[in-house]
Amino acid sequence: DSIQGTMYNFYEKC
Amino acid sequence: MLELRLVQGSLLKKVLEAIKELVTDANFDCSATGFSLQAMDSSHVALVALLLRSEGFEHYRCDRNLSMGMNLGNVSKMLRCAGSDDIITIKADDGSDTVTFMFESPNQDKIADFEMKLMDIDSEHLGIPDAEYQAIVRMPSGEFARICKDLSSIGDTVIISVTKEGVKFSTAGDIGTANIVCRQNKTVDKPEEATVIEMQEPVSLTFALRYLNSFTKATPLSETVSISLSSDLPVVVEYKIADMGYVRYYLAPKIEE
Repeated sequence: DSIQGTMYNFYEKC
Repeated sequence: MLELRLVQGSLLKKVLEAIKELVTDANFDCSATGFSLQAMDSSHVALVALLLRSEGFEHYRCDRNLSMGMNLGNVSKMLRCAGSDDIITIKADDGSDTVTFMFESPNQDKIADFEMKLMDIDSEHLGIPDAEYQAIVRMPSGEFARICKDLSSIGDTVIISVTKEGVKFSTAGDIGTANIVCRQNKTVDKPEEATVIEMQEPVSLTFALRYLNSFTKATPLSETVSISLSSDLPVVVEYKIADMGYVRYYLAPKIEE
């Protein structure tokens, strides 16, 4: 099964 | 003081149509580099990054960096009042809580001012480092839009796989399955009709079609689209805006649990 990733899984806040 | 004059005003109209479905409110950032925006959709699954470089404007004055919060639906309402051949000027005074869009007809016989209230938007800015992608596919933007639309009538998600043979878009749903393979095709009359695949290594990722379909609202901005894929990164779907910049969409893939 897969879940939807979000931007926060890949990029950091700056 | 901010004053940006864009002779090809239709570009701005198209940009708004390209992003307003994905993002409700956003900060437009103005600096010496250009007019830019970075915003996520409400679920933080997708991100849009816009850049219109200052050199692309006929006149570009931005005395100090300025961030202007706007409701994109309202901006779109204003810009829809501009004729497709109109010259559009964006004006704002320092410290003002409004922005003015001025529309001039090509022969200067009609000039309109639309003033819009700005809003305070608490938006997060993400750092997106340059990355080497495992595969980059460049194809006609209309073709990509057609594929996303066709597949979304069958399923909700698409698996995009790039191999030496080409790029495959696959979906599955209650009524059946669908696979569309596009092979590299450089031998076309016009370069914008080519499908070009630069592959370092094969890659396969799964995405929600709903978002990709939303990205294709940018199709009128560019004849071609580039799709950059890596197994550990969001896909980047880029539409170049002739001589001015780009609209880039980032979409997080489905992650195996």
